[in-house]
Amino acid sequence: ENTSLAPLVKLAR
Amino acid sequence: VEDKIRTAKTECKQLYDQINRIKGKIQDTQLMNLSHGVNSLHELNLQPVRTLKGHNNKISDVKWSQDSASVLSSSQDGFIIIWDPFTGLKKSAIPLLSQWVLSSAISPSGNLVASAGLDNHCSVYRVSRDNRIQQNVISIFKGHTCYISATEFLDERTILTASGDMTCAMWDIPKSKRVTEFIDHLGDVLTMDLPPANTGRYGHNFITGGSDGYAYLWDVRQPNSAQSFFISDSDVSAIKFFNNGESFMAGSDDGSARLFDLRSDCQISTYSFSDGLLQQHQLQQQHHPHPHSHAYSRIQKNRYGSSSSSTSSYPIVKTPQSLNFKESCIEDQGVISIDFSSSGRLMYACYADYGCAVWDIIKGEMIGKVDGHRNRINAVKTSPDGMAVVSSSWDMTLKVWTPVHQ
Repeated sequence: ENTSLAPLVKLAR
Repeated sequence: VEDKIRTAKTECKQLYDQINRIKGKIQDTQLMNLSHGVNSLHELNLQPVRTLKGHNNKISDVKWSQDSASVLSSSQDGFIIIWDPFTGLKKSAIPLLSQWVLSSAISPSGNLVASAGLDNHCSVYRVSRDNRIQQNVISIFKGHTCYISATEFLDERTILTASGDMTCAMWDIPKSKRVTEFIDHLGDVLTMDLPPANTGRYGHNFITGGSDGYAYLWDVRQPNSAQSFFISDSDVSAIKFFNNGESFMAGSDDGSARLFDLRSDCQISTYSFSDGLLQQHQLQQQHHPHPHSHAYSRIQKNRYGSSSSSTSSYPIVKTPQSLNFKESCIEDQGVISIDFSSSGRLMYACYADYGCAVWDIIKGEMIGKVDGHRNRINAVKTSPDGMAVVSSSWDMTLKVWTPVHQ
């Protein structure tokens, strides 16, 4: 529910 | 070899520092120094018109068509929807090949749309005029080795992409192949923008921002950048050409938006989130010294969204001196999207955990907020004709706003 791609991409870096 | 590289890097850094020192010496003023005589704007001038509902997951990107007659939105529900912003009706819905979409674009004619994201591909679709829900794939551009953060149509046969693989690319749609790779960034390319269509740079220039803290101006006719700008030590997550195409605003994760001028090759002003909020707070304290009316209570409301915990009628209020806006109020003040009003006087800057602040660019004052969504606002964008503004949000909706003219 709370996942969103753009911030996840940042986190994954 | 590594030693040589290190030496070269140090030397390069020294040369850059030298250039910056010289640039600093010849820069005679900043925008704010010239605006003392200009009156402040006190009010935000947007009125909500309608809410566009139809997506059933977070919206990742929103774009206006060049004729201002359509709004394109892409969502993690795996659809692009083309809206009529005036009636609020859906013109078409396009099921995407991948739902991991970070960016979408619409061609100048409105006949083509594109989506790109975590699948590392950029997919181009033809918009069907008869069938309103159709997936009509024209091309799938494969070649990036990491996610695509941004995509834009240069014209009807050319599309640009920016990627986490540190490159940008230009693709020929009819030939279905990559034409040019743009290499200079030393980190993920996070954001891209084209100059407005009525400016001299349109059609051959574009700008990008990256996790290396740099912004680059590119000319599509050459693979290396035309101009480079050091923005900040943090990610440059949002970038936007100014309306005349000769300046641009770069927004970074440190919470600042910085205005650069391409002609003078330097920074001409800075808009820091924490400074803007503090200044707004102090101004409001002067006018209404009551705790409920000032900025801090509004931040609390925003941080906890629409949850019932925010409805306490006595928010904890600290004095401005004890208030450390940077640490205690907004966890992430990174700039995630930037746009200007049609006159260029206002900037709509969206921050990760705050929402969309409206800035008076000339005075450097934060004058209001675009509010009304129930979750994070990704972007607030002015239509090319300046008659409307659209906001998109993780609450799955878009909102259309109209500037009020007095």
